[in-house]
Amino acid sequence: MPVFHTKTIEAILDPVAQQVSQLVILHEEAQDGNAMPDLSNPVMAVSAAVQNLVKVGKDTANSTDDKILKQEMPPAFTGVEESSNKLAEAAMELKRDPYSSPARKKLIDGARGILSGTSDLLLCFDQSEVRKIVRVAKGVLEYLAVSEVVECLEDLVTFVKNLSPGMANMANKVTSRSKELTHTAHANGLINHTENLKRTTPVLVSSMKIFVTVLKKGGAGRDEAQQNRNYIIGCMSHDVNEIIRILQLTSADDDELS
Amino acid sequence: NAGEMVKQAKLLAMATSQLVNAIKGEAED
Repeated sequence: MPVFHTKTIEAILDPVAQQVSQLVILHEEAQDGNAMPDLSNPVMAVSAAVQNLVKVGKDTANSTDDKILKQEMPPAFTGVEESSNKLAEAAMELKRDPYSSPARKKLIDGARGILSGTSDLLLCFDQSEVRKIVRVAKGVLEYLAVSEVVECLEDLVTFVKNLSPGMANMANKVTSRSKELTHTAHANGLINHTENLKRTTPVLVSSMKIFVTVLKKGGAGRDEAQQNRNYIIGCMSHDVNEIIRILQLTSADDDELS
Repeated sequence: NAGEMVKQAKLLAMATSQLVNAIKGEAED
């Protein structure tokens, strides 16, 4: 049985995946030896649904700015279209010979191909959504680096005004994403690192305030204040980098999250 | 487009499910 990466994809494809698995078992146990009924209508319905999905997919690929999505979608279209053609060929062959064994195998291959092709297509699109969250996270990472140049209270106020909405936006998106994942370890990783960031953001601001105050009072204790601030920036950057890494993992990367 | 992709994928999954049922119906007779 395939493992689906997100709950949306799982909800769509898991019931069909289970049915196809049962079909494969029946075929392997040679329990499907009776004459096959005319499958023209259900096969035509699949073909029409494939055409509609591919059309929406092509519209998406044409309208997106995501170059990776543009590249990755066409092979997924080919996958579902070839599988649909395979089903049509099998149905025609079975109409001529309702006992044809190669045609039955072709039917099963076609059904499996529709399943994996649809999964690939949805995964391409899902990864594009992930890249949008990654862009937000990289923005936060860049902004964290700015904290090292803040040396007066006025700049600190501006920094906090900009960091807070960026951090909240990322936390919301990452939390929503964690709820979508079927892989518990990946979901927990995202939640833990987001919680770390929520906890350390006020600590960062506090450390920056101490650094700014030290500078204002003549600079005694500057090194310690700077080291403390940099340590917190390092911890927060690590959390954001981990979020970026985990966001890009798929269910196949089970061992990546140690 | 995300909603439309998901909708069309659901419709394809339903059509595939009906096809598999038609094949299985024969096999289970």
